[in-house]
Amino acid sequence: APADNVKDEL
Amino acid sequence: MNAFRFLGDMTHLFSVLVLLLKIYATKSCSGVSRKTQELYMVVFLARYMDLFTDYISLYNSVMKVVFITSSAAIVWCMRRHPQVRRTYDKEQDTFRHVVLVAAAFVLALIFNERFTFREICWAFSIYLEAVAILPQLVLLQRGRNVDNLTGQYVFFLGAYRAFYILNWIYRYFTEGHHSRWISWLSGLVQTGLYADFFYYYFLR
Repeated sequence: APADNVKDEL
Repeated sequence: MNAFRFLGDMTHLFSVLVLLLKIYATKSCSGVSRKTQELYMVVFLARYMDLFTDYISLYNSVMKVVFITSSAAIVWCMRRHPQVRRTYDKEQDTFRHVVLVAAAFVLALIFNERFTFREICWAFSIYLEAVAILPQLVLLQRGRNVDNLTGQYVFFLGAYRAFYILNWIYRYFTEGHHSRWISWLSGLVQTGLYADFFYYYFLR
């Protein structure tokens, strides 16, 4: 699922 | 967004502001490794390419712009600012940081989440960030004159990564077990590198 490797961290 | 990550981002931001303040207020960058600053600029440019393609949140976009512009401003000051550039001790800052860039790039070609341009750049930036502090640590240990602003700069950088490790532990237990092994391993290496600095810093 794309959600799990969204780079949401800086 | 959990408290650990927010605290991590804030200490990271604070470390950059401390350095900018030191350079701007004292018009001097003595004791600061320009090579480390150049590596950080590459880290941010390689990692925040998705700034214009993926919108995650206003916070995320604003912080990316702040990190890219502040690291570029520090490098510009150390290379171009007429007063500051004179105080850069070139012969002290001798770490061959090209080796770090090459090693991080090779690692990113081998260990990445997907063999795509974006993912390889992202992994490259993660690996490079883990070792980017090395020229600065070498300069500090060589110089012995750890002037307190530069020492504080490195201290906050270490604290930022330590908060991120807490953030990953928190996310692991609350958001399910996504594999973030690239971040975890390089984050551990990065924080480990600071450990000996903290040892010297507190025993000084």
